[in-house]
Amino acid sequence: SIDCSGDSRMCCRKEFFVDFKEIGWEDWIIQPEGYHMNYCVGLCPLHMAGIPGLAASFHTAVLNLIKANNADAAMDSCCVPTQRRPLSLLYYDRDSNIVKTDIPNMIVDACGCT
Amino acid sequence: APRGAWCPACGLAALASSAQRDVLVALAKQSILSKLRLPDRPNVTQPVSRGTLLTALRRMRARRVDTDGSPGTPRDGTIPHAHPGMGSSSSHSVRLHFRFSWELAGSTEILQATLYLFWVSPSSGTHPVTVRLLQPDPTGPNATTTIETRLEVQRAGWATLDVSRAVRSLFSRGSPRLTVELEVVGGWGSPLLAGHGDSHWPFVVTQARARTSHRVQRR
Repeated sequence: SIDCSGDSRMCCRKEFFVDFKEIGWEDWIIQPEGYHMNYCVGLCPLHMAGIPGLAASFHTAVLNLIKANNADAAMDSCCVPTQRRPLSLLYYDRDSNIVKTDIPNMIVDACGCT
Repeated sequence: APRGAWCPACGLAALASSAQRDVLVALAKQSILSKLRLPDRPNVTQPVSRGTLLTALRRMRARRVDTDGSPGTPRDGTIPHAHPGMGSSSSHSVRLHFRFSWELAGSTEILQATLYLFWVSPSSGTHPVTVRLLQPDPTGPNATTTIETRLEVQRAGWATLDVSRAVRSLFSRGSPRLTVELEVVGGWGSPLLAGHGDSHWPFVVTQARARTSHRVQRR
């Protein structure tokens, strides 16, 4: 997977950190200090379609050439998360209980083309 | 994407960066609240001191190790809010329960009983701890007698406290249970209650001696 840098236009992962103190949530969310709300953005040219991250094998290259030559036959391809992990939170609920919970698939670690 | 086709993240790229940030922060808030099934962020009325939090977390981890025998995989867990009786927010109490099995009641006398507590890295200086030894009182089912004393913790490591009087009193009545309440003034820390295996958990050492009987029994 690629992390977006500068003005890369290809499918990549964009880092975005939400600091709970900045948004005034640090009083009720005890841990962590913030949330890495990374997301996937960028183009998926047809010759990259179907390969999360970059093409890596001969088979893939041939597949890409076929797709590129039959452009109208291929479907659209989107830049989506290919690896995600949970967000572990320690927070106060509405009754001031201290709750620890893991929210699955909240943090995007890698992106790729469908 | 082909011109004119809708691309979920492309719309965002078209915004000015400050507007982008606002959209993303709003999305993050909405995403967290919806996953926690909260209509809005909770208003915290009674924040708890960090010392109490750490104790509560250790208790939760100890409970998790007890239930499934292995250091627990991250799971949901609710730690009841420290009830107001736990002293002011700047101090917190911890209760330890010791259960004695007095097999040798009759012919034995208690010479010495010492409570051992392992303190994790307190900051430098002397830290006062109020120790209350609670034990059921024979006068009534809910009565307890309390012996209160103070412990001064100077550094990380083992601290000891003589609890002979309390243990002798328990022993004389054959009562099995001693509750030790530690009130840490200023919430600066708490004894190790979990983790490190149980080698550093609080314990009581009791030295006893069989009473010599006046008649020599040959057996």
